[in-house]
Amino acid sequence: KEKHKILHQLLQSSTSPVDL
Amino acid sequence: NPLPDGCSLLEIEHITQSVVKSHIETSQYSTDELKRMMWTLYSPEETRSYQTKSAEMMWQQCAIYITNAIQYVVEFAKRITGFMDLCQNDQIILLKAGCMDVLLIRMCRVYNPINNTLLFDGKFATPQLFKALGCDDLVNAVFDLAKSLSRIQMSEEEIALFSAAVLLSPDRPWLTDVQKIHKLQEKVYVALQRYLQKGGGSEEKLAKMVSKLPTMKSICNLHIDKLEFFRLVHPETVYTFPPLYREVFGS
Repeated sequence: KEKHKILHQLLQSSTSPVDL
Repeated sequence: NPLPDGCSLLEIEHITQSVVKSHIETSQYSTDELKRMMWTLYSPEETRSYQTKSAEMMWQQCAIYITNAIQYVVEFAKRITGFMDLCQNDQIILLKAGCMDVLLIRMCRVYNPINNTLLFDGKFATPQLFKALGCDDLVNAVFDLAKSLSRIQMSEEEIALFSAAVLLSPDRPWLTDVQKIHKLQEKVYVALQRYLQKGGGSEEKLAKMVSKLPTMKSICNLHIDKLEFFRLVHPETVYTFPPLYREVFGS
C-alpha cells in the first residue's frame, strides 16, 4: 500500500467528471 | 460473434455504454475543443525555446504533463463496469502496466496527420520540439504510432472500447485473479467487435487496431529504458518528478 499510496488514494477517491 | 458463457446481449450493451460514457467523461478534451485547438501551433520561436531547455527541464515538464493525463486514465478505469470489483492489487497492476497503452491510444485524438503535430501543453507541437529530451527515437516512435492510429480513423466509441480492452489485459505479471480479468476483457472485446459490426466496420479494422499492440508495447518499454537511463544520469531530477509518475513508472 505504501509503495502505491497515490494510486490507492486515486482509486478510493470519488471524483466526479466536473472535478476532472 | 458468440457471446461469452453466461453473458447476455443486454450485458454487452451495458458494458458498451459504461465504457463509452467513461471515456467521454474522462477525456481531457472534448472533440469540439480539439477541433478548435487543432491549428493552434507553436511558433518557430516557441519551438526553439523548448529546444534550448535543458534535458532535466524538458523531462520534468513532460513528466508533469503525462502525470496529469494518467489521472484521467485512473478515472476512466474506475468507471468501467467490473473494474472496481477487482481486488486492489489487480487494479494497481492493470493501471501501472496499462495506463501508457491507454494514453498512446487516446493520443490519436490529439494528433494532426496533416502537419504531423501532437497536442502538448495547450498547443500542437512537431517532433522537433522535444529535441532537448535526448530521446529522438522514442519521440519519433510515438509520432509514427499516432500517425498510424489516426489512419485507422477510430470513432470515440471505438477508442473507448479498444483502450478498455487493452487496459484489462489478463497477461500482466503478478495478477491475482487472472480468470476474472480475462472474463471482463472478453466482454469488452465482444462489445468492441459488435460495435464495429453494427457500424459496418469490418474485421479488418479490428485487426488493424490489434496490429498496433506490439508497437505500443515496444514504446512503453523504450519509455521505461529511457527513464532508467535518465535516472542514472540525473537522479536528483527524477526525484522532483510528480510522485504519481514515479509510482506508475517506477520499479
